[in-house]
Amino acid sequence: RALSVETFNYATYHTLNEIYDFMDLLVAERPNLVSKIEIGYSTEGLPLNVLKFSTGGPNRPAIWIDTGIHSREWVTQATGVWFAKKIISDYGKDESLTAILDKMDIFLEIITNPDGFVFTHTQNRMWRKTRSINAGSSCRGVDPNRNWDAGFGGLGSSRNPCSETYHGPHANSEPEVKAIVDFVKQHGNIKAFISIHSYSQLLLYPYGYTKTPVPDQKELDSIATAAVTALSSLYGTSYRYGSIITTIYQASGGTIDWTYNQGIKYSFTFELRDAGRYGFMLPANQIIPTAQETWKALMVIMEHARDHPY
Amino acid sequence: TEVFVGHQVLRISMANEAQVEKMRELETMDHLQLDFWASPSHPERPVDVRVPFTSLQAVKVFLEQNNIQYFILIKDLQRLVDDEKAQMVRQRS
Repeated sequence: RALSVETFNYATYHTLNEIYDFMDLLVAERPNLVSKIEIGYSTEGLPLNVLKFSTGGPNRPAIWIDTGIHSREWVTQATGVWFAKKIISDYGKDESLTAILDKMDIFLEIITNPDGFVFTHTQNRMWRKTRSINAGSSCRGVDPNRNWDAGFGGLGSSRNPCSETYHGPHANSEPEVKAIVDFVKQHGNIKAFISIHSYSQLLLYPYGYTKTPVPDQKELDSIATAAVTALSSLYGTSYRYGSIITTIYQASGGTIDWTYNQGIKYSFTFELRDAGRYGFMLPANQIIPTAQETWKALMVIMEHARDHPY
Repeated sequence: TEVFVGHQVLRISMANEAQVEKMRELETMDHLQLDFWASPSHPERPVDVRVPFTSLQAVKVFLEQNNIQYFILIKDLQRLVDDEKAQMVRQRS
């Protein structure tokens, strides 16, 4: 076990317990800045932990970041860990991040799909979905990125429980999804929502379930342009950006389509490195560069949310 | 524990919409137990598919018969899984 946040190894992949221990360490070391919130339980009873970075004040406008909703995308959970450390390191030192946290809270869910994540470590490295039991089928799991109430069950999702894109029996059937839905609704003041996936180097905004452009397309596109420019400035990683449906494919029941429809204008999703050399098996020596470059893009989005209240 | 010995990940490039359609057809062939890491959408966007050892021949024949270009992105997935596990153990120790 790492003895401190400083000695934690950010350049390797970690198990669920190691990451949950890391979260506790973080809270213990910086209790005035970080707290841990349990927003629910997974299908198999694991806690759904969210880190709250806050400098105080009730129900401030907030930024939500989640990583690892697809369990096999290990670089995303690893970048989530790095982000947590980055936030506590930079607060009070980096002017821009300090200004964000003086005005807004940041919520970070590092392991969004804990059952799936444990399963990738113990049984099947390639597991993507949740681990819920599907009545009448021997296949388990639901694609938690097709389970949201936004065009639920439409094209770009599957009704077959054995498919990797199975949408589930109904919207929010997955406790991992329902917990976020309840949290977002209850909070009521989330202004930016960023969901992080891998791989294929994309920065996407809504919609995925319909070709109808979002009313804020122009603004979201200009933020994406700036974010991708910032990201690429570090290591030259090339990203494409645009709406989900025009940039990759139609996908119904997706996270950020729901958040956008809830009124969270700055809804984005990332697909991190790599461009296809290793896919989900991105070597651990790429965790830190991936996190560093993604952080640059995240800062652009968070700064925009800070400077453009609505 | 699921092992991926002999599983390959193929990177498949489609030249036109007809080939995208063919790939969608391949996606529906459940008996091949393919795992699409990236699904077919546009001709300019390549598709990555994890193919179990037992389906490799059938998939490659399908692609070649339909003149669809591909190359092997990951030759043996299990090797990468083992390397990753070893790296984690090394880091811990």
